[in-house]
Amino acid sequence: LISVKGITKIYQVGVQEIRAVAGVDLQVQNNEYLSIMGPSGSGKSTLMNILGCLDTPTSGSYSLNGEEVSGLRDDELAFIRNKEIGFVFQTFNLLPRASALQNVELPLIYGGVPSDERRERAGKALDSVGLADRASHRPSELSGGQRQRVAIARALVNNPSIILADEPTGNLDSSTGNEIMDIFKEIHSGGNTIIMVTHEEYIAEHSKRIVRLLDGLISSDKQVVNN
Amino acid sequence: LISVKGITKIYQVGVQEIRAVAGVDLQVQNNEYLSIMGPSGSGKSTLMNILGCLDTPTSGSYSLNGEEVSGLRDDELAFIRNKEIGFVFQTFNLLPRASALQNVELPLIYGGVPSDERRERAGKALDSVGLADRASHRPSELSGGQRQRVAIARALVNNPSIILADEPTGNLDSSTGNEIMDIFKEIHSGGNTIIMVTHEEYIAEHSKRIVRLLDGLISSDKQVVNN
Ligand SMILES: Nc1ncnc2c1ncn2[C@@H]1O[C@H](COP(=O)(O)OP(=O)(O)OP(=O)(O)O)[C@@H](O)[C@H]1O
Ligand SMILES: Nc1ncnc2c1ncn2[C@@H]1O[C@H](COP(=O)(O)OP(=O)(O)OP(=O)(O)O)[C@@H](O)[C@H]1O
Ligand SMILES: [Mg+2]
Ligand SMILES: [Mg+2]
Repeated sequence: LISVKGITKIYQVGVQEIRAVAGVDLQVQNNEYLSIMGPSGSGKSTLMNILGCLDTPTSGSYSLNGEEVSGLRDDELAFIRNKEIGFVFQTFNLLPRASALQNVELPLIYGGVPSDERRERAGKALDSVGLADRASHRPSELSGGQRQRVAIARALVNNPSIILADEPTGNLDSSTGNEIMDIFKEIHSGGNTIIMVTHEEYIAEHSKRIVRLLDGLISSDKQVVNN
Repeated sequence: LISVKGITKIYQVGVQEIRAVAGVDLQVQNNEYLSIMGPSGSGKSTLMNILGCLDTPTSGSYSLNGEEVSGLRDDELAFIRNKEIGFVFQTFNLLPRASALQNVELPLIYGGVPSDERRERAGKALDSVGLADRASHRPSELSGGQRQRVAIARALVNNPSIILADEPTGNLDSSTGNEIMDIFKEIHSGGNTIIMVTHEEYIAEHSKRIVRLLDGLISSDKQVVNN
């Protein structure tokens, strides 16, 4: 269970103050599948970074599985991130000098998984996103959508209980995007929680609940009725 | 007029040979507005890079305004690029240490435009994409969609005769995406040529012709009838 109350994130740039997240209350149950939508600049990635323990709020409280994470040390936050949360970044954040396979292995390296098992699990994750034949290629040798799929494989490889996916299909054609949604549906059926940001309504309708942000605040929060 | 015949681009990665563009013939008249669509990995960005003189084909010929550009030196290619072509990259390619305004000024700096004029024109270009109030911010202080809009402003600032836009709206909500399409329509009405890659059908339908790629080859080339 994720429970945030009164979360704000305020950036100070010179004399300008930007209220990226302006007071958000949000609860996400275990095994929920929700999408976050909203205009460019409305605070989606900022909120995702806070939910994923990659950033801390300016104010407000965040309880993850009953534990207040606002007060944790960096190493404790990193432990939770690596163990509980898989993240697909809007900008992919792949290591440019590592191969696709090595990029996907990363969460397993942090998790202390032995080399043979690591290689096998990373290979399977790449296969699940249709890139088994490109495992030895570096990000610069892959198309935009292929890089995105490597990022997705890396988020999935250690089967985290929570997947946070920021625009996971933005660079994918609709057929490949639907294939990724099938993977997410399977993960969700397995008990995991998925929170994704998307600009595409047809992608959001794969989830079960859509939360809309506007100027750093939640403007609506509705179940998806066709699904 | 752009005329390419028998264009191939073959990458060699270890023992693997990847035919990113496998034999493309394409003609684009002045003042045309066309979209290129196709699955992830089908060769769209590779073709765009060739059309934009950012890369050279493995084989084939490319005639730009009656001049065979295959045989030009790098400085001659760079001259054509800077003078004729504005490019929106799939990965934005913004300078991380420069402000939004400085990023947009870049084509004008290369073009030898004086400082005051440069600043004014860059400011107007940023205003046209709704980011006048963020001119002093660096890319890391901007959202994904805001960075994309800076990239679009930079492509437009010296009013190039050809705009090549690789996924210009992939990180934008549909409302902001439609605003960008309005800008492109205005540019097209002014006589410029636009070639854009997009995965979004509703974006492609703003153009007048859709070319579809599949496995490095053109699979269809049709006028858009509703527009
Ligand atoms: N520098 C490179 N070295 C090796 N292979 C490459 C390189 N650049 C692209 N490729 C490969 O060439 C093929 C076409 O790539 P391209 O980037 O043109 O695809 P795309 O249609 O733009 O895909 P997307 O929709 O995912 O952006 C892909 O299989 C890609 O992996
Ligand atoms: N590091 C930062 N410093 C200053 N301002 C920031 C920073 N990161 C984000 N912002 C600003 O905070 C606001 C929200 O940004 P955020 O990235 O959360 O938006 P978003 O909803 O993800 O947008 P997009 O759809 O464009 O990706 C924006 O105005 C953005 O410019
Ligand atoms: Mg974002
Ligand atoms: Mg591409």
